[in-house]
Amino acid sequence: TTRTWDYLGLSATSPKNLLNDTNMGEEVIIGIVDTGVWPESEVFNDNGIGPVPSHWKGGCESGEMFNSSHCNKKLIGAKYFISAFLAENESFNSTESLDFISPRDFDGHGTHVATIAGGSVLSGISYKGLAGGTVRGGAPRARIAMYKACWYLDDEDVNTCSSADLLKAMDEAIHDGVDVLSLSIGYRVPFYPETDVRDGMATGAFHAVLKGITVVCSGGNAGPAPQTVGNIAPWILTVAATTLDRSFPTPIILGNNKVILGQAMYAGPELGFTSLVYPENPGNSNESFSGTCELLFINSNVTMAGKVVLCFTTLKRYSTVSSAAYYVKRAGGLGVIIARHPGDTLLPCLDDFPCVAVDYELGTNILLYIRSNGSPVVKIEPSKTLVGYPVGTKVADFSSRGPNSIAPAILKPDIAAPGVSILAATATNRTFNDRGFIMLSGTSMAAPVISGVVALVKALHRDWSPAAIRSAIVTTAWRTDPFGEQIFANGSPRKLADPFDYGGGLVNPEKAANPGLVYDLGLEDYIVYMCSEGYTESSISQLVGKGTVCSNPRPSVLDFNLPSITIPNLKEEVTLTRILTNVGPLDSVYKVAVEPPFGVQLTVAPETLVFNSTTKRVSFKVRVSTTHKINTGYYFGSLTWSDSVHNVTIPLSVRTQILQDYYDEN
Amino acid sequence: GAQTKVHIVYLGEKQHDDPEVVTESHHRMLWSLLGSKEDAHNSMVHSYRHGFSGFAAKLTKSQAKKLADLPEVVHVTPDSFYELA
Repeated sequence: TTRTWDYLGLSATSPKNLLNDTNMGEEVIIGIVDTGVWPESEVFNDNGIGPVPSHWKGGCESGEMFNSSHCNKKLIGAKYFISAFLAENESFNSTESLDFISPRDFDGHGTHVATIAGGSVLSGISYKGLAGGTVRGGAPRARIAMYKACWYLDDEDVNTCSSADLLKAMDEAIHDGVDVLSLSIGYRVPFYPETDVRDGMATGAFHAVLKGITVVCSGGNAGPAPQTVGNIAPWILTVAATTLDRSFPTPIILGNNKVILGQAMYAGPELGFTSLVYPENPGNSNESFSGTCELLFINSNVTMAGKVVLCFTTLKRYSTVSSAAYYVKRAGGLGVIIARHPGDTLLPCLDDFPCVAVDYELGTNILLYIRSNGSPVVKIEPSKTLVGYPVGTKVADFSSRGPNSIAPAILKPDIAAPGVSILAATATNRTFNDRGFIMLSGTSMAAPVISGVVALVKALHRDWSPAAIRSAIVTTAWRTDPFGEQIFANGSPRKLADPFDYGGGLVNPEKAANPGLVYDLGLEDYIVYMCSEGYTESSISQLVGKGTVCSNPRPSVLDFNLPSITIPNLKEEVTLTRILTNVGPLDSVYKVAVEPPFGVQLTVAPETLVFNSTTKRVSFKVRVSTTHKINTGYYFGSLTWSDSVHNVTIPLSVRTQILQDYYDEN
Repeated sequence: GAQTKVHIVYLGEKQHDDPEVVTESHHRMLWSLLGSKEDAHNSMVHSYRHGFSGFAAKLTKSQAKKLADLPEVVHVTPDSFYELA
């Protein structure tokens, strides 16, 4: 977070901005369901923070290494939910387990996301000199309530969260009076329908949203493949992850004086000129050699001892880097250069072992140097922090992508926020922490950025519904980076980002506070949505607590009043409706501007919307037809209402399907 | 003797504002299924009573099926697990 908020235009030093207009979110309570909290972290100091908001009905629960006195006016809630986890994991030994049977965070993940959403301001923080600056949350005076429902399983070295415990945590959070719920938790494909309680988060979120609580969830880390985005219920605000305009270039200096800038978090001393090797058979040996990173262990120690090793991998997960470093170090090697596809999962290597990532092009350059030189050598310098130009913003490779696999007409993710190499607080027992701070990547880190922004918007507009807040965030998002440069989406290959990568775009907090118009939704709209999706009237009735009769024929999901239009199967002309609510000046006139998707004709009626003291809500219709003669992929465009002060933009995504429900691989 | 697993019994919007009354209704539902107050107490894992109504309980497959057949029950599903993102 030492860069996140300045990058998004929420600088604490600006005399007049959303941060200061809202007293940094002091009256807002952010509930977080995660792995718990490390209460001693300075990010939870309550210096200068006023009394606990009067609507708070929660508290702090004591347990192992945690008592209620760990709470203060910043950390106002801490509870834990373990009953279902214990019932399902009979081998779990709560006495011997590393995790704490209390709200205390063993993993550090919960502490990290809490910092991002609402941590207090702490200057002079870095990771071993990298990414230095001021750590703080999006709403630095907001109150934090931690609901621990995710537990560390020693045997499997993973954290897991039981649906039954999660639901209890959400139920308690609703009772306690949180204003925002932030969940950096997900499920793997295939997903469950929104009304299926197996997706406990969707069920809990539905009831939270009906009570005015905005629920923000991570979209998942299963990218860049399409149809991988999770937490896709239309009442949830689903978040994708981008990079910041920050990187950690690490000079690799070859013996021929060519300087290559790789990426690493190497904070050790400079490694002077050292022999460089790519393990491959010289042609006269019976030994086994491999230059594949995950197979470096088959090389003899002699091959790698005292050298820097170059290897190539097609795998993106971080464990490939850490295991390559381990194999080289075990053999007596001094460093490793990993050539790979960008995976946006940079981490330091254990014991400050030099491990530097490059792409295939630069890796091949190094390989050509090795092969053309009898005694290749290399020098590796410590990583530096590069902020601003020329570092561009990318949707992270790992960030899960749309379209939505349950309801393709509902655009997911909704929005994107920085979630790569974010420096925030953690548990002090966590590997790779530096004085209680760590850099982590994931949509886990992007979701609380949005939670922080929601807290600020909510502080300004207490009466806005979760749907109105979501609309404000989506319709005002940047479709470029904050400096006007286009956002790319990492993947194979890297491409320009589209709504399936980032929803409405990159969150623009300042604009979200004053959107002009919003696409609002309430209980009746969600009922119509569930009718349109074919859910039974009896299950809808029980979900919403009152008798429901769906219209006959059932309504069209295309009319669901989202801040986006997604048509997954356009064949004949369709007409859909949206309703806009004025939240800006009473007397306003908006005109429409459309960027149609390629080969798609759009007509909007009326083309002008007039709002005044008696007309706060106005509907418009969009007629859509295709000129394509074949089944196409998705094409993208946008629809903007503008009064010359506000630009209310929604993404358009249209796929022509002449032959419906058809799949081919030609 | 059948193996029990945690199931979530989801009842939708709560029918009463008093959380104690909501939880009591959950215990009663389990009691009538399992036949004794003590078994119901031992089976109960969580009572959801503030934002919505439902409970988590240790149930066999056949017990879960019996509950699912009750008209006031929306869903009964085995517990499942999420991971950090």
